Amino acid sequence: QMNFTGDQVLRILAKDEKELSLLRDLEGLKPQKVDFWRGPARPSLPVDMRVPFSELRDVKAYLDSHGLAYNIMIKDIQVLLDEEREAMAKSRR
Amino acid sequence: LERSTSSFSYSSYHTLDEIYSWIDNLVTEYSDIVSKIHIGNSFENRSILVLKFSTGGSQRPAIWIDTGIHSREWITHATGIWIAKKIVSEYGKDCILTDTLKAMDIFIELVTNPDGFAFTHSMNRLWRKNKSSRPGIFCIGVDLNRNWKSGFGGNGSNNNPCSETYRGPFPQSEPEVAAIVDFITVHGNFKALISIHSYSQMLMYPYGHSLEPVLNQKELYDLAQEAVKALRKVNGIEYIFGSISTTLYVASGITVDWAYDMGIKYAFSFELRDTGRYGFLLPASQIVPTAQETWMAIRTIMKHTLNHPY
Repeated sequence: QMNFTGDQVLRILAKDEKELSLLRDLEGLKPQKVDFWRGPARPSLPVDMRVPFSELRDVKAYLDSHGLAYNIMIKDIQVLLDEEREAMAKSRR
Repeated sequence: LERSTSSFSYSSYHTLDEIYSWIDNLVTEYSDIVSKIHIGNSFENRSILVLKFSTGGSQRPAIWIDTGIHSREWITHATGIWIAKKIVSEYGKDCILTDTLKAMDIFIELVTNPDGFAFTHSMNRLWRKNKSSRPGIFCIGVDLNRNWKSGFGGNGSNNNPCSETYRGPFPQSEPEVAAIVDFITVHGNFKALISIHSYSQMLMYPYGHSLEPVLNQKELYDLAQEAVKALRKVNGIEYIFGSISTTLYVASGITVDWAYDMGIKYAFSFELRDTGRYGFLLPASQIVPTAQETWMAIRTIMKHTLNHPY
């Protein structure tokens, strides 16, 4: 099983099309690093992206430097995965 | 493995083996109304199974429901299982369902992407695509919801095999998609198709590949509105609704566009709940509430399909 310790999901509310395209650019800057759970679609919809722990600093710096406000939707993915796995094991028991 | 469908835990997530074993139990216990159809094999040669709910007749008008085309969306398989059990439990009690099954058949494909789903349990919980690989292509997997013939290769799909929305080398290149295409085409009498995804609480209809409204757009808009109202009544969860391209984004080569172009007028795509916090990792405690509300929306679509034969 891949481990996602420290990976976070950031939720960004892009104000306009320009900010959405900045987020799309991020996928090109960090190929196969940034995983859009909810892709950049339209300003009224949030963008959720999973960022590996190793890339967090760069990605947050990119967002800050472009004035893209974000909040942390999931602080540590592995914690939720461990809870999910434990719940499955418990149900099986 | 679980011994019967009544001891199965519907408020937990399950592995592929447990789901396939549950399917066998369901078919055994309700053999008068449910049968299992093997419609093909996945890229890694796993069986692709469809549940058929029928009270007789032949080639009756039919309703298609699929879950799990994106393997990490575990809430969709769990919702499909709960709905399948609901159908066998409520037949003869729920008048809308009973009337539907007296005139139509219902087909449910619970694990549309078995290879990807198995991989989420074994190696990578966040895997989305199938597991196909081809000589000379560095990355694994095709996004099965970009591999359909309708609008294939357009905006909103990617030609880069490493992308999460990689469309594949050609339409229906993936066995998981080709199996459904063959089955629905040969059957020839499907009247509604519902493809269940997660997450972001939306109910959408074609087109995804174009901003052009479909012919019966007004009817689909009204039906979607009625369905999300029925859904909201259960737990108060709000959905937005509309055509895929105007509600979410332009996406090409998707299931519901193909279905619509095949003449299936009532084609819908659900994006189930996340309640704004969990994304694909919705806790198991939310499986049953999610399934209950989704069922009310699906029941609304079924009722409309039954009452508007074409």
